[in-house]
Amino acid sequence: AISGDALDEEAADEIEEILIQADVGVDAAVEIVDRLRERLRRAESGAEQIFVSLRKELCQIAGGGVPFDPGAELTGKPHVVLVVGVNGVGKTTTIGKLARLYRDSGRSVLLAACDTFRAAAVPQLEIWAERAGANIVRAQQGADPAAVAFDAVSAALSRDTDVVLVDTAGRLHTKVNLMEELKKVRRSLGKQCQGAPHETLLVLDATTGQNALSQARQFHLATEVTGLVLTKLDGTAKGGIAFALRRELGIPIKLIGVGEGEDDLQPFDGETFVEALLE
Amino acid sequence: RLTERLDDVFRKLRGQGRITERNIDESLREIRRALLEADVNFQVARSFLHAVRDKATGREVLRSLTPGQQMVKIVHDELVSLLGRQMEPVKLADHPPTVILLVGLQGCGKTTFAGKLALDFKKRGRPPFLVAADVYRPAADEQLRTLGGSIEVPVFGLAETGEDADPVEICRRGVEAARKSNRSVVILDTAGRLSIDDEMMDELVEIRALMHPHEILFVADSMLGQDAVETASRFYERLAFTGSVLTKMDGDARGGAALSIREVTGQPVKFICTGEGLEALETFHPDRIASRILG
Ligand SMILES: Nc1nc2c(ncn2[C@@H]2O[C@H](COP(=O)(O)OP(=O)(O)OP(=O)(O)O)[C@@H](O)[C@H]2O)c(=O)[nH]1
Ligand SMILES: Nc1nc2c(ncn2[C@@H]2O[C@H](COP(=O)(O)OP(=O)(O)OP(=O)(O)O)[C@@H](O)[C@H]2O)c(=O)[nH]1
Ligand SMILES: [Mg+2]
Ligand SMILES: [Mg+2]
Repeated sequence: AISGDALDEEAADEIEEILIQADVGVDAAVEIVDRLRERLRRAESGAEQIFVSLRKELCQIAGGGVPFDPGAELTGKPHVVLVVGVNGVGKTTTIGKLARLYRDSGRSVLLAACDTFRAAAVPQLEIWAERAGANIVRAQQGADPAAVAFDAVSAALSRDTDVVLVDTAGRLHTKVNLMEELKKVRRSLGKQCQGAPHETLLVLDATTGQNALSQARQFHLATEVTGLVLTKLDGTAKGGIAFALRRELGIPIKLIGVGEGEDDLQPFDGETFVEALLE
Repeated sequence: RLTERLDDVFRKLRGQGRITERNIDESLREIRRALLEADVNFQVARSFLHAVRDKATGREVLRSLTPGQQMVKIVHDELVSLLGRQMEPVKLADHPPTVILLVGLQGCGKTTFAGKLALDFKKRGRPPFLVAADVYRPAADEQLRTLGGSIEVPVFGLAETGEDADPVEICRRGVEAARKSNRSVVILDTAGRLSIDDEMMDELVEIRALMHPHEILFVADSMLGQDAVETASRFYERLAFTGSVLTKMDGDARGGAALSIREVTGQPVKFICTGEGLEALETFHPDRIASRILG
């Protein structure tokens, strides 16, 4: 049982089990337990509860980022946000929600429909544009996504738009040609607006297991990810993979998706996240 | 690689003709790590390893294999037997149409799979019919119609029922339309939903009660982690699905969720999806999946 302040074999195993079942992963779980053991050894009060220490340890790993604030000063004009990730994780929906957040803080928003591949991808984004009161730049099915990206930034420049959100097609990180296409989209943004993309968000599904590591590594290599979005945290999955990602790649989690509606996107808060994981 | 790691374990305990208790425990730790890294659920891995331990203890190590390889063989065979034999995926109904209901979490690939399944039936000379029962996701109806259009399979949805129809009514009238036009199979595509969303789960329970589907397929993303057990068991509790589908297997997810889903529901994996195209559909081969899980 977990109580008191000494980390015996049984307590260590129990904690490891909790962490692994939350998708923290074996290596990260073992490391966390080791650090917890160290933390307890060094604890001044001596009688700090194991769970309090565990919570502190997890908060230290998960936290440390600047909380996302749509009203904060933007880097570029337009401020370009590239959204990437594997198939079905929630990129398009997240963009719809982000558009709403930026619109609510008084910003003008333009959506770039760079998923020119999947059936009804553009109509899906168009509905989100309408909901948020954002403009949208699109092309015909099968058009070059890099060209659409370029056109979208041009349009934003000419209309003096504050924020451009770039939706891309889902792609498995193992597909070299698709990752090359993504690099091309990214370069294209930079051609039309120096410094773009100012933010590259990798969207991850909270139900994903250890494969999230592989995804993050490859997407980071291809596009220099500046923040993670963890979606579907309104479900039963804990999203513990966030710890391994933070530990290995150091990329902060900026936002979490907690539902399918416009308002279901929240700035990431380490404490709340850890609380939910341990309950 | 697991075989190499196990070889290392046994190299330390060299000279053993038989696998003994001690070297089994050591090797089981390595196997457990491999299973967890492959996203096999913690509890499932635990009970699986007990079974492996029983099989391994006292077993003669074959002359032709190293102990590491022998251990992997035991694990592999046990995985294959658990995952279930290859089988005829969908049994057709005595009186058409065969009704197939697709369910699962958001974004796992149901709509795309609906198209794949329809194409597969079409190729087998079984005229399929698609029903777009997702009224929630923006442009979901359009997505299925586009897929259906690309393979010349009719799609039934809000355009046919009128805009106020709910998913239950769309399914009911869709099956009716399929029957009237002598279709062989009707595939009901539903909205992704959380297993803990009671209202949405009730909707599926109602569709099942009314339409008596011959097959209910739980579509799951192959990158699903530990949550596979929680989600699959909840879906199974409410719907008693008859098979699962693993999608996005063209990626590098090890697919341990397949074992978890099978273990916790007793239902077989029936299909594997290996790409975004409608041609990318395979039937389930337990030995291939076992090898993939073991890495
Ligand atoms: N419950 C829940 N569902 C979500 C969340 N975010 C997205 N979804 C759902 O996940 C499904 C997929 O969302 P999309 O936005 O189409 O995902 P995508 O990454 O753009 O997909 P592709 O473009 O096909 O790769 C939809 O049914 C969304 O409603 C979330 O935070 N919670
Ligand atoms: N690479 C790959 N992508 C797939 C596969 N199956 C589906 N997809 C993609 O995964 C994404 C989601 O597919 P959908 O069919 O929209 O998923 P869904 O379950 O219907 O989503 P919701 O209706 O929102 O719950 C799309 O981008 C598909 O093209 C597969 O086997 N491999
Ligand atoms: Mg999308
Ligand atoms: Mg769908």
